[in-house]
Amino acid sequence: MYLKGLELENFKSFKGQVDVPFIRGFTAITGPNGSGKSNCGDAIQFVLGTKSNKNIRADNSKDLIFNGGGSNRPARGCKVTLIFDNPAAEDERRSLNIDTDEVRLTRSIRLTKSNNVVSEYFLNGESSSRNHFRMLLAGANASADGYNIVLQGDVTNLARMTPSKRRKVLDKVA
Amino acid sequence: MYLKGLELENFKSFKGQVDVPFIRGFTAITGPNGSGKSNCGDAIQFVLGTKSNKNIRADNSKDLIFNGGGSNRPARGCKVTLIFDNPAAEDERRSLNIDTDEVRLTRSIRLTKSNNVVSEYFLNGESSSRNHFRMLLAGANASADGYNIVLQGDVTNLARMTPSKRRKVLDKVA
Amino acid sequence: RKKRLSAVLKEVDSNFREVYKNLSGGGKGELFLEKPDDPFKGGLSMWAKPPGKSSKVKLEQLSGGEQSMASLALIFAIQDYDPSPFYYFDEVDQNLDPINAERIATMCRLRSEKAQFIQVTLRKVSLQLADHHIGITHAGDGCSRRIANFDRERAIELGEKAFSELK
Amino acid sequence: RKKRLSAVLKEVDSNFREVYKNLSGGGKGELFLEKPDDPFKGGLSMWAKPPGKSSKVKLEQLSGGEQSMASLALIFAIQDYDPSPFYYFDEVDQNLDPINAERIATMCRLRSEKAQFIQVTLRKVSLQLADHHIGITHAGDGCSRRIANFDRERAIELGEKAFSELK
Ligand SMILES: Nc1ncnc2c1ncn2[C@@H]1O[C@H](COP(=O)(O)OP(=O)(O)OP(=O)(O)O)[C@@H](O)[C@H]1O
Ligand SMILES: Nc1ncnc2c1ncn2[C@@H]1O[C@H](COP(=O)(O)OP(=O)(O)OP(=O)(O)O)[C@@H](O)[C@H]1O
Ligand SMILES: [Mg+2]
Ligand SMILES: [Mg+2]
Repeated sequence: MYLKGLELENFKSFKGQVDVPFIRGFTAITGPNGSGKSNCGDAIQFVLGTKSNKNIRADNSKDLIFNGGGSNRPARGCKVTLIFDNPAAEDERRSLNIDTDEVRLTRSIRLTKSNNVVSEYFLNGESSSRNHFRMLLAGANASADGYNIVLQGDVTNLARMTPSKRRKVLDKVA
Repeated sequence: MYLKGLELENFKSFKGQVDVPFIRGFTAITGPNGSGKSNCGDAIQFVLGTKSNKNIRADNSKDLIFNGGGSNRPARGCKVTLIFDNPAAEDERRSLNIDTDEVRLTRSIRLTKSNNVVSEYFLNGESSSRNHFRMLLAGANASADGYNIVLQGDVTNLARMTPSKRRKVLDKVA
Repeated sequence: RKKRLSAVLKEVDSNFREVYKNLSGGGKGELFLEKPDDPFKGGLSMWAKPPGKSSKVKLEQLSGGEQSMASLALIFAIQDYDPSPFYYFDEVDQNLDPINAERIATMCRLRSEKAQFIQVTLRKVSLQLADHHIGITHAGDGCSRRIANFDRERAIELGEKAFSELK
Repeated sequence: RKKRLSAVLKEVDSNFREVYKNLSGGGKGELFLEKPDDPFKGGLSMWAKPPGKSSKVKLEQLSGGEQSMASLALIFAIQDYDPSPFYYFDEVDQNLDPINAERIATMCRLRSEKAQFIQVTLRKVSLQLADHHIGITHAGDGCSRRIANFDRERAIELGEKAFSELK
């Protein structure tokens, strides 16, 4: 299984819809400071279901919606889709326990007329839930906040954390 | 006034005596990972009198003494000298309030036979004290732990710290 | 399950020793439980010694680059025990000199046979070793976009442009 | 002395607006007291908006590179009010793309008329702009030494060596 790409719609600094395709192997993302590279990582964590908005550098969910940039015309909601390649193995098992060769996990938030935040989840276009996502992703070893995602500035954490925090990282893996 | 150079003797990764000369203008220090570049900054803070050994990545003062490296023959003490150019201005005042064109500030620590740590200070070769250093350096706007020294990994601190911590930085300057 | 955790840690430790020796060019690293008989009551300590250094070295004394290499070695060691389908590394080469940045990018490239690696980076060395390149820009109006027709040459050029203007 | 602190902050804020506009290529920055009538009872807030971005942007949302530039702008703003004799910057360009790394090194170079600047760096752009170069190495035995005959060319070569071996 691999992540074929992201579809970002009004997520953080991405105005309108922007597609970011990946490949099976080794991809490098680059660009100037403040261009939106780390926001792509935030988008991935947003769909995987990170425990706290702090992990994606947002005080609250409203901060995730494109704020209008220089023109100051903010959006009223945002949506991110992760597109996974999910082939069946010889024993017919798939990494994500859903019977399609491609799996689209979508999470969106939108502002209601009274400016409340509504969070929605879609699996291959059909309504789903945060818990269903969590089960699917856990089964594929792709849970949110895993050791496999290193945020900017965090690379030395594993060496600097206390022994008990480090053991807890291994507990999650075991 | 400017820092003409450092003389390091058995300080952290510096075995024996190593001189590091600077110029009046813009100096760049480079080299491989783990070579000792940040240890030079630690040496400067050591003499200026940093509040805590944690700021120079040492659990206790013994960690500052060259530990022998690969050959494992540790030293029994270490010494660092900061050499300042201290010219008299037209009004005959000098940045460091001591009447010499060059000022050598030396701090050393050594292990006694019973492995206790003894810290000593020398001003132009004569016995001095931590307090005397502090007064001289404060008068020259060169106190330890100032905003003018940015340790590795700390560059975003001023932007990320709480407003009250930031105000305290300005309190020290005012 | 105490037995299970101990078994997992034994295996990850064995992987860590291997990977760290490789990534540090001959150094030594190990993981050990503070309370081996009662793993959940203590933490997991880590020790890493780059080549040529004294075996008395403490993890806190290591340089930024050395701590980055030890942390990344642990990630690869865990991958060998229980792989994730993808690894997302945001500027993990910030602290690394060119030789170490190359070692990390090379290891990502080798391991990309078994898992997908995505590295956000500003470093030429890392860009040189990636198979696929994505350029993100914010053309001065605060809106992020993907740069079209972006490949290894254009990626490296993007960074080099500022440098060549200096000359 | 409340009056004194308010006066100092007014001046540093004015410097900060100037420096940040310069360093960010047209962005806007400001400093303001949380309690202007009682400075010591509140903190000092900072706000920075890179060019092209919305004025609603919060400091926490800025990228690593943008936060580095804002922090460095504040340091230069304080220098303009009350200079220290020397500035020691250890890898402040870790987060910076080549254009921003060049802006910082250029500002250090200009300001080195009035104060001494020492920058520890691994980045080619910063090495290119320094007047004087010191190379530190640990020739594989854990003992730090200074590299002899070290100049700008050798400094840049040290970093480039790993890269050219890739080709
Ligand atoms: N809701 C939002 N609407 C518009 N812009 C936003 C929003 N949230 C964050 N941003 C902008 O996104 C930018 C940060 O993007 P990001 O962190 O992805 O940059 P980056 O490419 O990783 O940069 P660096 O190389 O410095 O790490 C900031 O300038 C911030 O103002
Ligand atoms: N007392 C000591 N005796 C011998 N070596 C020491 C001592 N204290 C620290 N060291 C060594 O110094 C090295 C770290 O040096 P330093 O932090 O200056 O590296 P650096 O050049 O800044 O590297 P980087 O580019 O990764 O930041 C470590 O390998 C550490 O083991
Ligand atoms: Mg980033
Ligand atoms: Mg360092």
